[in-house]
Amino acid sequence: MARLAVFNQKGGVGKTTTVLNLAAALRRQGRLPLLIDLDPQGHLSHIQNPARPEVAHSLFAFYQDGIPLKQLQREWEMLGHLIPSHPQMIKVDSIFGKGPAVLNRLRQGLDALEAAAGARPTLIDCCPYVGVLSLNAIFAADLVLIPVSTDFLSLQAAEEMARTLDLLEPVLKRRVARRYLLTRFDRRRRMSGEILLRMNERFGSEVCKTVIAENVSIAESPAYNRDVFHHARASHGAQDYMALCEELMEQGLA
Amino acid sequence: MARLAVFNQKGGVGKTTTVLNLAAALRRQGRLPLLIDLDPQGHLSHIQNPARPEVAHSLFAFYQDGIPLKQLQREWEMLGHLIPSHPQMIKVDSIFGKGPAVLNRLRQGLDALEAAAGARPTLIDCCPYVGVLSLNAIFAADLVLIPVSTDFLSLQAAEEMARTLDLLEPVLKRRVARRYLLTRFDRRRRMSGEILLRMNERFGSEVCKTVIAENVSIAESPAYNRDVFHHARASHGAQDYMALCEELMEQGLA
Ligand SMILES: Nc1ncnc2c1ncn2[C@@H]1O[C@H](COP(=O)(O)OP(=O)(O)OP(=O)(O)O)[C@@H](O)[C@H]1O
Ligand SMILES: Nc1ncnc2c1ncn2[C@@H]1O[C@H](COP(=O)(O)OP(=O)(O)OP(=O)(O)O)[C@@H](O)[C@H]1O
Ligand SMILES: [Mg+2]
Ligand SMILES: [Mg+2]
Repeated sequence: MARLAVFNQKGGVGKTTTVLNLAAALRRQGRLPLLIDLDPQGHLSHIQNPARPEVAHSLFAFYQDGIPLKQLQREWEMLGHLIPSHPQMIKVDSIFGKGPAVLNRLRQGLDALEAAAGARPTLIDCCPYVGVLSLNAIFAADLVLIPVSTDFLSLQAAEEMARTLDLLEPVLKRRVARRYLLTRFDRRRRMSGEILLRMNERFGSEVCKTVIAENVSIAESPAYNRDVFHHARASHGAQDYMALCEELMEQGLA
Repeated sequence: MARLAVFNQKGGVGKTTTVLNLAAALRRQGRLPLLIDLDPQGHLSHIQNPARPEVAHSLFAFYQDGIPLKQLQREWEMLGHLIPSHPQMIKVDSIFGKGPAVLNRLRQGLDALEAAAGARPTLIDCCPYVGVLSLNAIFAADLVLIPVSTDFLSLQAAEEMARTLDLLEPVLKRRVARRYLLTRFDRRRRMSGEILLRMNERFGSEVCKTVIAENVSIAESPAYNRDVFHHARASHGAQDYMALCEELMEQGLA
């Protein structure tokens, strides 16, 4: 089990941050993760390189021209590989129309890549929208990791995520495996504890034991085009993402 | 000038929070704002009433059946009126296809409402996605208010917002008026000052003088289905949103 779709319909909950830093933790554990930027806004790609890639060297080339994923990987120093996004990805929704075939495209591409180059932990960064792209990620994944920022508006979104994933069960003929990850947990706020309690009551063992604390090093690292381990190795942010990595590895999820 | 589209492609930057609390500030200034929830995820509507409205009593009825906006307004106690969203709104993208006519639908609806019921400050909450719905908001608005949370990933998004709005200029035959509003400003963090500096350098007088501080009362108020003024009237959050309201009113923007 090594394909994680990091997805939440809610914006700004730490999807990109989690892909970046969980990948970095995996790298430190000796794995060589593959990061896939499925967000047309390309925030993850931007952290790796602020200059936009050419369309032909982006994930869009896979969707539009069938270029194999193996050719689209670019090295991300001290992290692994990235297949970057491109603004044109917004067209994937309409290129393929609403047929079911498109929903399995990424999965097929990853299967082919795995056959050619071997299995490796794969993290897919999604945009906050349930469309063809995010569904590609969910259909391709062994697990959907749902970052939930520790605030009330995010609680409602967690409920909606559960519903969205359950609606897919008849289509996928399996229950979509999922984990909820509390992020931006601010210990000074009373509501943080209340939200953690409610998440545990509602989702039980699907809530990650690891909680990612609100931590300035996590917020700063993108400014240096880095993950939190390279920016501030001793920070709580780094510790929390390493703990998350170990928890997922213990459960065979990464 | 009283129609504000509160929009940013970036998720979780405080769009919904800003519509809620700016409306509350306007109410306290004696205005009677109209709030429009253009986000199919309906976070704003959920704060007003966690029970989902019937489709026939939501904004979707306007798009699908041409029901006049006047009939869809529901009273939001001590705030004004709300036209709530519905998950079915996700279909607006496909109902109308890609014709230009649909992009002016909301504007026409609001013109008709104004002719029937008079002008009033109107705040439109958008989802973090440039699609038919958000374009409806931009086409209908006198001003696009762009919340920018005070972190680096948001800086990049502000740049993309500027580009998105400029791309619309030939279509709208006017420059889209806009203001950037820094939100979630944490005075304890050094990077906050750096981001404020960069925003001012890049966007000059388009950056609101008012900055909304990171404030726990703002984060808590949705849990009580309230705006920050009713939840914690003396808080910095309330003060900041009132200052924003006064700044916009002084410039004739609300
Ligand atoms: N634990 C944390 N501590 C401090 N800041 C954080 C933390 N997690 C995320 N952030 C910051 O919060 C902001 C939102 O995070 P991020 O962009 O990763 O969310 P997202 O879900 O990918 O957003 P979008 O929906 O726009 O794709 C970023 O500026 C990020 O640096
Ligand atoms: N100034 C602030 N201080 C503290 N918390 C804040 C502040 N502004 C927003 N928040 C919190 O940050 C989270 C994101 O805000 P909000 O949902 O309003 O953003 P959004 O841009 O509407 O998100 P989406 O893109 O999902 O629609 C919410 O939980 C909100 O309560
Ligand atoms: Mg992201
Ligand atoms: Mg919102």
